[in-house]
Amino acid sequence: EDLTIEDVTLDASQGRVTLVGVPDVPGLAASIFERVGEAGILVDMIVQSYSVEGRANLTFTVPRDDIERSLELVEAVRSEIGAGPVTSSASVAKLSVSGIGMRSHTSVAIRMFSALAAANINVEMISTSEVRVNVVVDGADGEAALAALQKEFADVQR
Amino acid sequence: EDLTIEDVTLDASQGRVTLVGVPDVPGLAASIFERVGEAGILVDMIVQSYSVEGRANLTFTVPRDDIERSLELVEAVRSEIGAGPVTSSASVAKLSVSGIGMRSHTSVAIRMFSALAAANINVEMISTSEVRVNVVVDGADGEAALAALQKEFADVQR
Ligand SMILES: C[C@@H](O)[C@H](N)C(=O)O
Ligand SMILES: C[C@@H](O)[C@H](N)C(=O)O
Repeated sequence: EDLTIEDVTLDASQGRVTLVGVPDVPGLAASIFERVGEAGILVDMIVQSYSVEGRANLTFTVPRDDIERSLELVEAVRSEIGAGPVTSSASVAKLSVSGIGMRSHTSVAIRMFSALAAANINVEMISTSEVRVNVVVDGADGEAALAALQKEFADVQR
Repeated sequence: EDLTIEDVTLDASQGRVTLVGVPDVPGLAASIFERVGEAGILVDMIVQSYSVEGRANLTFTVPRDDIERSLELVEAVRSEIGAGPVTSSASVAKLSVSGIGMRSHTSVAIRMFSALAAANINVEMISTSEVRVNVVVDGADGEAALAALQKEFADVQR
């Protein structure tokens, strides 16, 4: 397999907010993130998996200093849109593996999951795109996760 | 705001599979996707939002022709790992907006959500990375969603 990885990186600067049980109807993602954007908060990852029984969980990550403000904003929107509880973590670690032409290499994501599993590190969020796979783990696991992935991809890193 | 978009694209070739209620313990993402990868199925998007009450929903997209096989594989894993039901859609449409330096532009994601809301199109999945925002809508809404986004970003497309 002709696989080349550009980079394995760790971003340990963020926290996450999850809005559980957002009604799966048009317009709600816009109203949640318009509110957060208007406050000047720089959202990094936004992840929504497919809804279950008409409700979806929306998770996003922000700089750690913006967690409190994000929680206040999301709590205010929550009752307006009839969503469920809000959960958060003050500290998450985002591990990214990026490389050109990754689209044909599902194996990059699989190797990430396997390397983290072997290190007994829990995968908390996953977000893949054609050129990059992002995985979020607990903030306390960031360094160990980075080491596990650097070792896993040492043979194919440019 | 200094925003430049490279591309607004539609990929209407895929379907999605969602495994609901995966226990949030290390190693399960690896065992699910090792199975799918070994079968030679080319997974495109993998999205996992943060878990709720110790369980996470995992959604992934595959070429439409591979939906049946993916469902069989995931059903086989499901009982082994004690996960919940499996849902799927035969046809989803992935809309991608990509551009260099997007990380500081939460506004790209917000503009996507707002443009789709204005067109009354439901956002089914979201996956953002630094250089690309992917949104999945129902397969039947793909063309209308593409038109709405091309119009929204016409002023900043390279
Ligand atoms: C949950 C949320 O994404 C909703 N489906 C929307 O379109 O806004
Ligand atoms: C749900 C799944 O991602 C699990 N947390 C794992 O690490 O494999």
